[in-house]
Amino acid sequence: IIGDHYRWPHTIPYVLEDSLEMNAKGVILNAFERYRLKTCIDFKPWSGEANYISVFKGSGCWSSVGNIHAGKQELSIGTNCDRIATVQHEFLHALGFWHEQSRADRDDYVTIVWERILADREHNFNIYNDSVSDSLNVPYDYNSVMHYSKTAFQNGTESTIITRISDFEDVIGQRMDFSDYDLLKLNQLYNCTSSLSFMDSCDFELENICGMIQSSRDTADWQRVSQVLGGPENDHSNMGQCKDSGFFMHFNTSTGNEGAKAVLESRVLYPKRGFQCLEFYLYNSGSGNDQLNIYTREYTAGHQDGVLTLQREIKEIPTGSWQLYYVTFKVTEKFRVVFEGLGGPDASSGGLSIDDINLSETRCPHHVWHIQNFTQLLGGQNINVYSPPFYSPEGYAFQISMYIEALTNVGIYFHLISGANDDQLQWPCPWRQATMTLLDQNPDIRQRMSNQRSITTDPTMTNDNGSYFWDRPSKVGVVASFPNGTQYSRGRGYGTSVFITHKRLKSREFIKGDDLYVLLTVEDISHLNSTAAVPDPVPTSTVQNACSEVECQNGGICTVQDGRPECKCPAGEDWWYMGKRCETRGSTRDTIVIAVSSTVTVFAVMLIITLVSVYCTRRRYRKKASANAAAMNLENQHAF
Amino acid sequence: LPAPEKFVKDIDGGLDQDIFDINEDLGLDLFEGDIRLEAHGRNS
Repeated sequence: IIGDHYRWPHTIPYVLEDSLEMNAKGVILNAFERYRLKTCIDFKPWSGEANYISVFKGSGCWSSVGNIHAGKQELSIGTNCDRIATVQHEFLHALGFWHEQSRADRDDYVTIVWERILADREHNFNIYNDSVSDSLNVPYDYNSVMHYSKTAFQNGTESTIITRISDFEDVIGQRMDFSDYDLLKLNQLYNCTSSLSFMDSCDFELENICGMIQSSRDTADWQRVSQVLGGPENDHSNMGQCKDSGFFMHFNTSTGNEGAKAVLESRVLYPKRGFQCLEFYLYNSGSGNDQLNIYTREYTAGHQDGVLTLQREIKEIPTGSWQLYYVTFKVTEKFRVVFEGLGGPDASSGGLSIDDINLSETRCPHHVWHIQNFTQLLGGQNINVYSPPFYSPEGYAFQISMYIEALTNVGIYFHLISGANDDQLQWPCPWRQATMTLLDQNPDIRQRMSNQRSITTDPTMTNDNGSYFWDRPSKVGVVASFPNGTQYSRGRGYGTSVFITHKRLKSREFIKGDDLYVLLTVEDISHLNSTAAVPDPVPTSTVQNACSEVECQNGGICTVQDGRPECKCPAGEDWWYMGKRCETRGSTRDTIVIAVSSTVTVFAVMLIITLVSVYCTRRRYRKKASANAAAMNLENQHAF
Repeated sequence: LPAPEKFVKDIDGGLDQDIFDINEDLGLDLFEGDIRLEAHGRNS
């Protein structure tokens, strides 16, 4: 939308109202992380700023467009709106974006089939000329998270939007993540030059290898190559698809000298948040004893060479395929990432190779479900695939199932299963949010459009038979067996049958080298139970008692001052509430009225006083003059 | 109990509903399906 006054500051104050569902709160915070990774937009809990976004559970999913300076600007994430891309979509509205197909040049790219639109809904397909909305010189974006799908407002089963390029027919309406053009427009609109959580991405295509340096404290070097005789035949970034490109770094351990070591260090990086996630692909074509150690070299005061800290030892690396790894750091000073390859004692016919490194100040997934030879699962019968067992940080054992329908959809479900810690855990499992992400394996984390769904264990949820859904699996689950024959109990799955369509699953880089990755995180979100931010001072329990019989109006907050309840009244840029219970509204416009009226009053009063004094003075003067005249006559009479 | 492989609860009920489908089912007739225009028309 055109108009600077519609822009928000780069850090947007927000309140997650208590009306929101628990899962929605977690999803919204995850959406904020996508903004922080790919744009310069940040979010912070409201602490009394003039304008903020109040996210609440209203009816449906909706937002206003742009900053409308309402003080409390509402944004609704209602039932079934708790999908991360829906939240991203609604916040893009709030940041000033319309829908993509309402662009002035829309008809160059899609055709609207008006007769297939629901009655009285045709207005939703209006276009707006470039005096109202600005396309920022970015091409039409079929991939935009702001584009209607082909079935939007259909009155039957046929498409209401037909793309002139038929390949994009099923692309429009994607609700996975920001597209590249979404980010281009948003970052241009808000003059972004950096992001809060992105740190580095390197696919080794450039000869400068992203500023990485070879260490001198080793016996060999990492080589920038595009293939290795012993493997890999090609890089991971392009899978060998691009002629004369596709490089990765390789440490040759086949030279035969035991204990060979090659150290590769990143350029100096400057953290902002104090926690980081390193992600990279690793290929082992050497011996089973080759090892990769990940260090950080943190430059703190008094340590000119930096302090080397071992973060992860990667041993027994599977051979013959690219494997995805995550390493979590907690670094607060400027640092380098150090990759140390160690050759093992056994004979090697190749070595270690790394590619597609990404470093960001985000949380690493807790687990990675790697499915190899995935394509054979598609196009067959309906099939149910189960992940290996995993444990949440608190010790809840869980499993993911993927239900691949033969034709159209792929479903995904989260199951609690019986585990070693069940006797020490709380049942039903309270408020654990499981986030399942189908990874788009684009080498650059900023260009990924991964598909993500989150579900949250509500301990009060029951099955039809009255048992608790998230109760102990051994109580409410069914007996299942692991591939090695070990039996366990598996609870009911909770998820969606429409996680992704076959068509989208085969698009982008979800399947790469016939590998598919599902990233899993299970977090305790019980702390989100009551998150409505209040301005300082924070009410305490005594406040509750003293304030319990006081009701502040118009959003005022009751606090206790000197033992007495007082209402702190909300204020905006040019308005405020006042009075004992914030019952009176004031605004700068009133002040102006008061000032003008008092000025006029003073002027009028002065005018009256002046007139009266003039009148009195003239009357006295006239009286004196006439008296003088009379006296003179008398005098003259006598003189004659 | 249903067959183990379908021992699940489908929160979408098999329907991949978009934002506008959800709002339409709720009878909301918002501007372009999910935009709330302010009363004094600031937004347009």
